[in-house]
Parts: sequence; structure tokens; C-alpha cells
Amino acid sequence: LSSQEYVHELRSGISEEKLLNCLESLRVSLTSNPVSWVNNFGHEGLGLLLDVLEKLLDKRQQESIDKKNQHKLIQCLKAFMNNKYGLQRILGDERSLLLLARAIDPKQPNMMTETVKILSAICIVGEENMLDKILGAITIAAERNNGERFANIVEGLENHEALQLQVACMQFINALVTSPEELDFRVHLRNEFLRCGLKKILPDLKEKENEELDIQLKVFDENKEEDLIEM
Amino acid sequence: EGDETGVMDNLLEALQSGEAFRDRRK
Repeated sequence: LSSQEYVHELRSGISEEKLLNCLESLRVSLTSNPVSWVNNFGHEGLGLLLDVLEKLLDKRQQESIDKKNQHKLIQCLKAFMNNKYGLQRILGDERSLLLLARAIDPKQPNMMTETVKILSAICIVGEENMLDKILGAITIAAERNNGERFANIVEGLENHEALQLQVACMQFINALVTSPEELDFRVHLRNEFLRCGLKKILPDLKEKENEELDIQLKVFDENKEEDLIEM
Repeated sequence: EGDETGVMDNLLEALQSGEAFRDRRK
């Protein structure tokens, strides 16, 4: 399909099963076509992808197909962002951040793994105010569920059956905590995570002796120590 | 277009290896 045909498909409100096929095909197209194709799709396509994601997240009773579609949408957004144009579009769009924050769902470990990885990347590549935007989005998303803003991220860390999710969550915590230029703010964010359950789970994570997880745990400890020295 | 693609892949690799955080500290 051409980029415009995907735009047409997304706009037409196709059935859930057809949507899944369409999104998988779109993900492949976004991955394999030149940036000019992504650019052409992005003019209208990004807004439509976000509309579909929002509609799915708003659904009260989510069927299995809805969850598959949500996950596929996140994969499409990731493929869309794998170039400077797509990344800049997402960085400049606060609705994207809010919907990504709402997709931090521990009940869907595979989707959550990709979502927190994307948010980590946005966090380290964005301008100074990006951290505030991401924290704002996470806070709004948590308020919808009447939970603490970091509760879902810590819940992801507690899922011992999903090692990649644990690595991704620890990575996201590092991306957030190392972002502020001010020492006080870094310490504040770190303490908020520790109080939210991170302190309790850290010994279990260290016992896993997984290379990827150990890298993230080391980053966390090193930054904590350096901040203590600076204090 | 070659230098414009793979942005996210590179960021994710730098995050996973811990390199992204070492760069920040500098």
C-alpha cells in the first residue's frame, strides 16, 4: 500500500481484525521504506494512529484483539520514530507523550516493555523541558487510575516472569532520575521511586545476576553515589 | 537518507549498554 492508502484505511474505521493486519503491514512499511515515505505518511498518519490508540485506551472492556492492536500501534510509533523527522514529530506532540504514558500498563508486559523503552529514548534525546513533559504525562495517566505516578513502573519491575520488562523499567528509571540538571530534583525523583517500592525490590533484582539488568542497576547505584558525594 | 534512519535503534542501544548515561554525566 502507498502511504496515502494507509491514511485512508486508518481513517475509514476498519474492523478490529482488519486493523491488526493493517497495522502490521504499516509497521513493516514504516521500517522498510525511505524517510520520504514516512514523511508523507506522517502528515496525516501520525494523528490518525494516535486517534486509534486513544480510542483503544479509552475502551472500558478491552478484548484480546484490542490489546493486540494497542501493542501493534506502539510498534508502529516506534518504527515511525526511527528517523529524525518522525522523532521530532513525536517530541513536539504532547498528546503522543500522554498516550505513551497511558500505555505503561503492567497487565500487558510486552507492550509496556516497548513503551517504556521509547519513553526512555525520548527522555534522553529531548530538550531540557522534555523531562517535565514526560513527568506531566505520567502524572496525568496515573491520576486516571487514582494511583501514584510511578506505581506502574515499579509494578513492572516486580514482574519476575518478564525479565526484559524489568530491564526496560530500570532503564526508564535511570533515564528519568539522571535527567535533571539540579541535584535536588535528581534526589527527589530517586527517593520517590525508592519510597514507591523500588527500595524493597532492588535486592531481588541484584540477585538475578542478569547482564543487562546489572548494567542498569550499576548505573542507578553509581549515580546515587555521585549525587551523595555532591551533596 | 541513510544518516537519518536508525535514530531510535541507536538510542535504545546506548540506553541498554549504559553508554547513554555515562555521556550524560560528562
